[in-house]
Amino acid sequence: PEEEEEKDEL
Amino acid sequence: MNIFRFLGDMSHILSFLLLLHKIVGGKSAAGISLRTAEMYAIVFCTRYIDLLWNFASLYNYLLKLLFIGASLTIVYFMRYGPSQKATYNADEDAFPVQYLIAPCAVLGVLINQDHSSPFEMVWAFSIYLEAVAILPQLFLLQKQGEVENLTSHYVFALGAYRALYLLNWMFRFMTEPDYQQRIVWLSGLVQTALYCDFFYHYYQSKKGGLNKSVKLP
Repeated sequence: PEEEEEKDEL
Repeated sequence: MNIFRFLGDMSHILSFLLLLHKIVGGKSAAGISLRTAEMYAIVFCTRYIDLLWNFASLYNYLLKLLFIGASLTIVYFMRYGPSQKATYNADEDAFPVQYLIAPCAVLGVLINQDHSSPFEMVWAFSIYLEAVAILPQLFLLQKQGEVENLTSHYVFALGAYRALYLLNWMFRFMTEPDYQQRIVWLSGLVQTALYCDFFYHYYQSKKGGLNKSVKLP
């Protein structure tokens, strides 16, 4: 699995 | 935050204002797909469930609340508003959404950013569903052939928002070292591609003046 990106977009 | 993303969010807000103006202000649901409206409500209620624990920024927080509130308001008026129900064409709004929701749910479980997190599965589902949520609306417009002016601006603004997000992702990819969001990029590409035909006809009709209705073959 891809490393988790922060969810900073809508 | 960059200008592309900001303009994208403003275009998204504009699409909501146009749709609310038509459905609540104009008391008419003519040419609007309830199925698309309901899928968007699902998209936002699933994707923004992190409102309960994620405070990335006040800007995000407020817009998430706005998008959930606006999408639920639209579904409410289309389902229970007397004059909206009278002008809503259920027979034509017939796109089989189960063939969109089920595959997105399967994809959300299989392809996401962290297979151990239920939220990541739900979040990926909402990204995939948003990519195809406009299909019932485009299907309805295609069936009706003629697109009422306000509706055409609503669909255009909704398509433009994700197109601007594509520019935002390109900009971030070029300026931020290890930025990558393959799930969102691919879904956003598919989502914007679905609008190409509409964009073409919208441009053809509007270059003669903003108030001309859009004709779809």
